[in-house]
Amino acid sequence: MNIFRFAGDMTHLISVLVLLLKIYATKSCSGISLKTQELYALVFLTRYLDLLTDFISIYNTVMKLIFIASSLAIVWCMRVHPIVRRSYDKDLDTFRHYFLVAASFILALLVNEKFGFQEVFWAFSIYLEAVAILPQLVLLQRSGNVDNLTGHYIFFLGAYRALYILNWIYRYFMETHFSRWIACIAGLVQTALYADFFYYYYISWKNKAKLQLPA
Amino acid sequence: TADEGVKDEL
Repeated sequence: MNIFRFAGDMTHLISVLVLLLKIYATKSCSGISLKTQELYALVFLTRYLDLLTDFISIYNTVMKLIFIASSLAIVWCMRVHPIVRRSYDKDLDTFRHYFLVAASFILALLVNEKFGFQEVFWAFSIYLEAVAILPQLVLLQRSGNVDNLTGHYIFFLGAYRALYILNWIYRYFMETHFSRWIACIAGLVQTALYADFFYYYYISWKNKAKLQLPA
Repeated sequence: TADEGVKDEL
């Protein structure tokens, strides 16, 4: 474990906590894409298939349980919770995310580290996570104004994978046989998708203004 | 550190 990876995991955890706070505090999920949340639940469920078979550390197991439980809880809130579900922007959240699932799975069948059940699903989860934010970014552009907590949620979500890229660079130089080129390339794509959001987030922070994305 | 191939990252 290196500082970049630990910082990345904590940033990822903070993003989840900020989203839970937003939903709990405002009893609303306006501005949040249910499709992106469903994709994240799928990412964690397919990536952590080794939860019961490979024990790495207490930290690893606890964090996996937190990410699986929180992503399912958020999807449950947005679909079932009588008050929260009413504020879901159903007619704005129209990205056809099934294409992302299909494309990621096909790519995982073609490009993986080993052609095995767990390995293919691991590669699938890596590719899917890289594009899972797309429905959320599209919803953001459509809904125009973004409440602060939603803006912070997306910022931390984007920042965590950027920290992971530093972790892969660090491990590449420090560990002999370390190679995570699938995760690294997907991580670069994932972080690049946030580029324009990071820019508008920085502008809003610099001008102490509300976060505005161009329609 | 985990051996080769084991996914030790989240």
